[in-house]
Amino acid sequence: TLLGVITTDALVTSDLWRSMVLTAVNRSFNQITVDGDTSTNDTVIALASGTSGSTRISSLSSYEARQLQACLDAVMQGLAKSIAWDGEGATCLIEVTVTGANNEAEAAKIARSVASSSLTKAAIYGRDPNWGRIACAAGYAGIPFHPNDLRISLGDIILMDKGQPLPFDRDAASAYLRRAGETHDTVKICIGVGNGQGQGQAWGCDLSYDYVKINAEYTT
Amino acid sequence: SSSSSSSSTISIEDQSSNYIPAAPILLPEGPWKQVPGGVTAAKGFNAAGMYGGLRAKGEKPDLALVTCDVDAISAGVFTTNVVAAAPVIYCRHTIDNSDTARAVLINAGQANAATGDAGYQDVIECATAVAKLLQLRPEDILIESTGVIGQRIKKEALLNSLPELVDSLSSTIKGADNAAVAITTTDIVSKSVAIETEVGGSLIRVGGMAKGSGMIHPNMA
Repeated sequence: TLLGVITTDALVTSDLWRSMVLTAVNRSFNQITVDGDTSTNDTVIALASGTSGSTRISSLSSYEARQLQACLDAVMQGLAKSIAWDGEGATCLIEVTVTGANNEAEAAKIARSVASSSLTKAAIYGRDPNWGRIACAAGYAGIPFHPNDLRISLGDIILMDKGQPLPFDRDAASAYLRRAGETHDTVKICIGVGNGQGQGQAWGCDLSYDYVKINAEYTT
Repeated sequence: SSSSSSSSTISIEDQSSNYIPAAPILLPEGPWKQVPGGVTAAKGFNAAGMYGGLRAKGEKPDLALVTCDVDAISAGVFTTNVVAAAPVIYCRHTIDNSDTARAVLINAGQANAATGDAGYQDVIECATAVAKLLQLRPEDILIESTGVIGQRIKKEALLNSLPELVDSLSSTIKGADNAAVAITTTDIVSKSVAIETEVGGSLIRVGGMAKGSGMIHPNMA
């Protein structure tokens, strides 16, 4: 279960605050995954006291609203990533960035499909640069794109471009995954699906034996 | 002196064994600076976290409270799982009917989900008890629960802990850190962050805390 409490002293109208919070949640908490199970209790509550003395923010198109939205996105993304980083049994955080989609929502959907893939998560735990599983998870996200536009990289190593698998240094790619796992760092997967303007991110973690162990014992 | 020092050591050790380290927070770059304090960094907010006897094992804090000195503009985003927990149903209803709130009570240990009408009644009783202690209306109080699904909250233990919880409220960093630990379940680290930036000619702060480690695939709206 995800629980969050967000606070600010900015002065903002109710409708605007509720709209901004939902936007920020869709760019953060709704883009993380550990095990694919949506809890009965997931809740984020956000409170604005208005006691900072700032001007009242009442229009979504105002400069102040864009600044507050950026702050809200940042705080929620920081917290959301720490949840994926701390996924049960995880040894590393997985960050999936998708570019070239038609819009932000489609890019986000592809990114989360890859971050949710048990086969991709298990491969990363096995330090296996398995680009085929990444391509597969992007392909079943339900967002159409031309397979010949597909580009996949792992850290700085390009594994696939224009839909064609590339020769790459397998040991170096595996070492990249191992190093991230040994230091509980971040594995970055970048995926291109075309020339659109849509970009989105999702965060997850690798799938280890410990996940099963923890949850076989944590019973209802 | 050795026994007293050993007992104080034990208590300190005890204290430290009930606390978990803080997660590294990977903040995106931007025109802000990170400041300490999580939910209490922004003006007007107080927090507390304590062990209320709700957890099945160990004595890690399991009860948290966040309050605001003024009527705060409220927003809530909730699971779309149709088997929604009692606190989710209660908060959706409360936030639908009011633009503002003054406090959030959070318990770990039991999720109060799949607990039927009795579970919903438990939420009402907890909100009413917190409102009374804070001299507020029950609809000013929001509730979050996390833990084992299918179990009702240990209501007596929770209600008996409320006076001490309210007394320990503070606007300090420690208050925020204690609350961030108290909301965790299988988490290995606590999650808390705050940033400060200038908006509309004034310095404002945005902060927060979160928990989560398993059963994580949020689809909230």
